[in-house]
Amino acid sequence: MAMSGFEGFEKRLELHFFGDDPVMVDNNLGLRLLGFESLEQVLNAVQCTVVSAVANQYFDAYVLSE
Amino acid sequence: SSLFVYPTKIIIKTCGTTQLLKSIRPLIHYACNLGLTLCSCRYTRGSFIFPKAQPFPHTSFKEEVIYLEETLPTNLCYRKASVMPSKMTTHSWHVFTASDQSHVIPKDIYTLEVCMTELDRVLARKFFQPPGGTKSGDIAGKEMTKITGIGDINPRAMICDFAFDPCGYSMNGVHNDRYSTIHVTPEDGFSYASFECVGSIYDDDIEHLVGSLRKAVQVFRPGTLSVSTTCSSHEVWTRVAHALEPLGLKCRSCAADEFPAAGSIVFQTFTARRK
Repeated sequence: MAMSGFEGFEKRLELHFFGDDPVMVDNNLGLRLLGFESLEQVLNAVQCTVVSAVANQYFDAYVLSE
Repeated sequence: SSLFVYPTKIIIKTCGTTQLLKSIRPLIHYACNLGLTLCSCRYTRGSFIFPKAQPFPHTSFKEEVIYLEETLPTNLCYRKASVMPSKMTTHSWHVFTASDQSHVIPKDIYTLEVCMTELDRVLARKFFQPPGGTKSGDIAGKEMTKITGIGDINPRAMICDFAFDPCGYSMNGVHNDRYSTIHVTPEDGFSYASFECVGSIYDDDIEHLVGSLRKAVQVFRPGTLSVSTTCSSHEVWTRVAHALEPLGLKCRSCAADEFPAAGSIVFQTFTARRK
């Protein structure tokens, strides 16, 4: 195909971690303690940004640009 | 695109020409600062519509696998890469998984990744903003969620939605510890929508999965659809076929494989009977 449109098919990455501090994990913290600046650095490498966010007691969900 | 952050799990799903795999190194670094160590990795994608537009390291699956092999720490020693085929050469499922010795796969949890192309043109138009529109992405997104019926897929979920200018849409659904997500690229000629959700085979309402899948597909009425089911139990992928056939979608191919860190992955493709 000569002309390129916007690529809809996504790439999906799932990473699992373990830690020795049960308090951090049991309290639903762990990776959720990552600062927003750190997340922005990660997303900068991917070349997208956060446009909207929501969270509950279990996890954080972000809608990203692109 | 979407990002989900759990205490010990991160899921990132990005489209376009994003360089997703470049997130691995900084994520490992920041997680290490929190005392967390990577124990498993799963990378999946369909076949790009415009593969030549993809930047490094996404120029080919071979290149992606080399990048993953070089980037992941050596403790993730159980590794496998595979391209799961379908009868349509434009729809293959690319899978790379890696895990360490300790990672245990929950037997009950499933992930459904649905990719839809050739969306119904009338329905796809609902994901365009009116010319000269001045609504914010949040407000326009909420309207799209309502008028398309996406909000009815799981009425129990809290929805975070966003409409892009001039077209396109993303949403995340949040319900207890379960997420769902939808992304839409509505332009004719390369229209695409995805739906993804997670659940447990022990959920009281596994029938809810069938209902959600049907509702999501009816929002778009695609000509072609693929479903990747990641689950150790065979119960889920058989229900997928049963859910879609009444919608006029016929299963054209089915491939299955086993992966470390993921368990069993079943890749099914469907086309509308009108084709």
